[in-house]
Amino acid sequence: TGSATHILKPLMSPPTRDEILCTLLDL
Amino acid sequence: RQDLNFGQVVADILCEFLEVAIHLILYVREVYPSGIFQKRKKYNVPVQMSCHPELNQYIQDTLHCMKPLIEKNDAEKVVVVIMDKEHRPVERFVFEISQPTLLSIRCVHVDVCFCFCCCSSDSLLSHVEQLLRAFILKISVCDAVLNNNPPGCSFSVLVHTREAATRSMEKVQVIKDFPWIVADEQEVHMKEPRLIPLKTMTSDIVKVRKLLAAER
Repeated sequence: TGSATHILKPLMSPPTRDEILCTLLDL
Repeated sequence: RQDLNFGQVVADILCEFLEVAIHLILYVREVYPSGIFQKRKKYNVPVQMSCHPELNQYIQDTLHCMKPLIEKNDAEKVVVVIMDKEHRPVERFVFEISQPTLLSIRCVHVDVCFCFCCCSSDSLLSHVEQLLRAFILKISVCDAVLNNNPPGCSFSVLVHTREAATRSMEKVQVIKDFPWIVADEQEVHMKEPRLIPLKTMTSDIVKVRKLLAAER
């Protein structure tokens, strides 16, 4: 019917805490 | 002013609010190091917003894709989920969104024009600003009622939408190269969550019905 609820999310994940810490260290 | 698209105005206001809210949740719930956040002023209150380009871009892309759904009143809920290292949800911030009905949109549209033309637009905007400020303040202090999260958490943003609206999301995918997928059951549901109602807000032009925090 088109009325059912879909729960969507982005396929890509946000940067992780560790990734962000690494970029901060690079700076 | 007659060309003012009510759905777009509401979507703009809500997306801007959600952007501020997501940044603040990530700061308050310590998902990212506090060093990447800077104090800014939004809705006339101090908030913490990330200054990390990659994270900011991710949040902007997410909201950009969500905006057409909000414009068409197809987004029922926007949920910010905090997940542990095993990607199990430990906390959810649920924004239940509802716009006025089509009839009231028309009425409100007239009201908005009336406000803009005959009164000062400042009073209307200041009313909305007051309401959104109350939400932001609730988020700022929500850690007082929530347990600490385990270290190494990440987050995800989920949108509850009607099945038929998924097509418009697919359209956006082509444009933005930011694909969306149906969320896994384990990312959505929490076992016996503790629900904490944080705030409900209604205004003639924007309705964010409920802000709930749920924790495992």
